[in-house]
Amino acid sequence: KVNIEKDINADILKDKDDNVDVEELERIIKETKLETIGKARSLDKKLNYPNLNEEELRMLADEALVVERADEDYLENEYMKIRMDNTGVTHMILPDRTTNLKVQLHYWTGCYGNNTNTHERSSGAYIFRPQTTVPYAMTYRNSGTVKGPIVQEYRAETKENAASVLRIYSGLNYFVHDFVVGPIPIEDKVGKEYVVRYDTNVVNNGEFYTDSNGRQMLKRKLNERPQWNLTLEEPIAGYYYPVTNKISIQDEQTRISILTDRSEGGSSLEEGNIELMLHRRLLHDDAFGVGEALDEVAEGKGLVMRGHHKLLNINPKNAVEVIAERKLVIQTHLQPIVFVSNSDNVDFDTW
Amino acid sequence: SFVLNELKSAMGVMQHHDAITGTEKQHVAHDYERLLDAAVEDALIVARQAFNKIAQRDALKQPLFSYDRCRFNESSCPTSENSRQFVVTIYNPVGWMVMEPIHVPVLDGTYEVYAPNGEKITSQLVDIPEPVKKIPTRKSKASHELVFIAKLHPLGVKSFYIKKTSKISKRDVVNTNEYYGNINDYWKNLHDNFVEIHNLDDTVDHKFKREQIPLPIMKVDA
Repeated sequence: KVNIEKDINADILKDKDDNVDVEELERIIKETKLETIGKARSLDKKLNYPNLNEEELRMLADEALVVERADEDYLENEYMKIRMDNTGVTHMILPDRTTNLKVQLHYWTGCYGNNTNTHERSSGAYIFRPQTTVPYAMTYRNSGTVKGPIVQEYRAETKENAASVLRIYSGLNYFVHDFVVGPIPIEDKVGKEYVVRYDTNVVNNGEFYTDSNGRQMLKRKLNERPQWNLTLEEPIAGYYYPVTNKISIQDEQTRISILTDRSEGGSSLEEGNIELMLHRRLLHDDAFGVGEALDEVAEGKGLVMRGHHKLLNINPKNAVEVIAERKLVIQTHLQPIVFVSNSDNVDFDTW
Repeated sequence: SFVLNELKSAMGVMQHHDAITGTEKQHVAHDYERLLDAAVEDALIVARQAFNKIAQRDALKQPLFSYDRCRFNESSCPTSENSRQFVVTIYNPVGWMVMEPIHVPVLDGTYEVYAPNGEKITSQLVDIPEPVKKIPTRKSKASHELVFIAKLHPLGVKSFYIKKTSKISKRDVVNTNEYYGNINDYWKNLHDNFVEIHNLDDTVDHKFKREQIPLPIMKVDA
């Protein structure tokens, strides 16, 4: 039912700009309702209740819908509340404002060709050249929620070997996305490039900021270059920029920044969205010198990468928050160094 | 300094544009790994000596602290996994106070974390997500991570003393998926702890194993 509901939403979105086929929509909604009634009927059998009549089944189905829609949960600390439901994270709620938020993993499939000209170029170690203009979304499955005095987590996995843990800590004003990606499956003989997208309702007018090798933040604008008129051969890769520590989008009230734990490629291809590339596995050489496909393996399996992003939501007009964000960027780059030493020979008092 | 020079030299090689972007050939990538690994391993001599120097331990005697490399990216740390008590020392490289969440890979159990002033601080045991446990190269017994917040002074070093007080974790935090997934482990832990508390011979298959240990009460998050 959830899948059908998603399909309906997708259809509504798809038809938003065209003429909405109302009849078709009504048909799908009716089917959804029938599906739910079917579930209620099987539940009725399973529970060994006396057979319900059609009206009672309909009521049970309505109730089930209400319960499913209300299936929401929160991660919460002193600074923020993260609202989640069965589709994942939906909102970031701060004391003075609320931002829509969706964290979604996608993958791009790599082009392949004989590298004789620009249009026959393969996606490889040097070149990011996706086959499509829209990435494939991966479907999440909730794999547990943890709540405690220090950390609260929401966990999700996908069947394409990627998993996320969304985490907030007590006393810290940022939201952490810890991800494990790989081994990227290539049984279908298609190279893939995994990205994460943070979708928000920030109105950034196609503008986003990336840091320049840890120096100043540079403004990037979709389909524009400051010095010349631009026609891009590669509409996706042409907008990818290096992100050493930080990428951000902002409007009047909100600045969403993602702080990375390593250098990554990043962009903002759609309004209110930030995209960062996490992992790549490609099956063709791009003929720029390396002479190999970017298909690294360890112990016979593709590499797995684990990393984290910190997501900050600040008011760009608040100087205190802006300075705190700058400090957090530096302390994410220069993380504390942790040593763990055995002290079996040292009791607590001696220590 | 000649030990640290090795690491500096390796880091110099890593400035090559192929090393930075990953456009080197595969066998070159392996060579970079070899270079870095050897350099990091040698540089740790300095850390090992420093721990014992601070503890005023003569270098000729058996060192007070032993130190193995941890792989926090795989939630693996041989020291914290195998010790009943260990010290976590953290260096803050920036010039202001930092509050940093620390995740230490450990086995299931109950742990106490002490700040440098000797006060017990709040900590939380969280199970390691399944996808991390399934990383093909991961070789670790750790099933959980001990999480606490370290308040670090500018450019300061702090040590936290951690000891394991029981093999059974306090189940005030319950992840339902983990709970059902590891119910056999939970039984085994209950048994082991019972044997340990009553100082019994673990090799004997005691009857109480099935008779005296009550079933854990399932706490299900609706």
